[in-house]
Amino acid sequence: LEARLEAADLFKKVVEAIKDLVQHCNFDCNDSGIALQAMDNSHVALVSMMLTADTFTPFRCDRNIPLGIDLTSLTKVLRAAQSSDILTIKSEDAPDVVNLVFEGKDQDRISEYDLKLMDIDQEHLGIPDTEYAATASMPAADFKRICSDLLLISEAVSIECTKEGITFKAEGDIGNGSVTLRQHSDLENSDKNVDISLTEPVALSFSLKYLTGFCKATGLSNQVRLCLSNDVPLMVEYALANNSYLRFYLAPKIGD
Amino acid sequence: QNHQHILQGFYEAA
Repeated sequence: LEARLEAADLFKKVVEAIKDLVQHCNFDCNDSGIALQAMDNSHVALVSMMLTADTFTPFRCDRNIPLGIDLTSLTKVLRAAQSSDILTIKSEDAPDVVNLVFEGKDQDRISEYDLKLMDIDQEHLGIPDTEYAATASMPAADFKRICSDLLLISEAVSIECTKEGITFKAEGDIGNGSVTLRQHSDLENSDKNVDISLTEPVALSFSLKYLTGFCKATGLSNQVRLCLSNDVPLMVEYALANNSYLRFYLAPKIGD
Repeated sequence: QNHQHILQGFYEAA
């Protein structure tokens, strides 16, 4: 494997966004890119990352290799990379370590780290391609704000999506709160759009602790997309350049 | 209301 990123920033942010949800995971490398799928310990949430080969310049991977990595250790190594550094990830066949090289833009500093790998026997879930009943795209910062505000009211949020908009409702000991985002196109700045497509109304409850955790990915993308169907897990997607993505799946709470 | 489903109920192990 040899994969070079123009800026370490992307990889630093991805790892930062998932390290509190999953501790040990395999980075599955093959000629289409670097993928990761891992569940949290309680098996309620799942993270699915794809960094396509086109995300790297260049990308080369001659055979499929899983790189079993402790994300706490990887975070320690990535601290040594500045956001603007060129990052190269390298590994041999049947590796004991993954090699990370950080180069300053002006090429006067090269840092090189070897991170020990681990054998991880991970349960892999097959996630079918799903036609969701409702899809809502919104500014990622707005979603983060809504989740963190409602977490102060309750540990759970009900998300209701209708043609009129998407509503987040929390009921807690101190009272209730709700936030509605209406569909809206900002002609000057499409990053501010709220776009809803719906085949049937959806109402589901989720843990805000998990949702606020997913929001650690906010810096990766201006927009976030929520995909919902009744009685299936929510998908929260942060789309990245070159068809790469960071997706979180969250099982709904059981109703009354 | 405090109980959460787990993902295996929805997705098969691949």
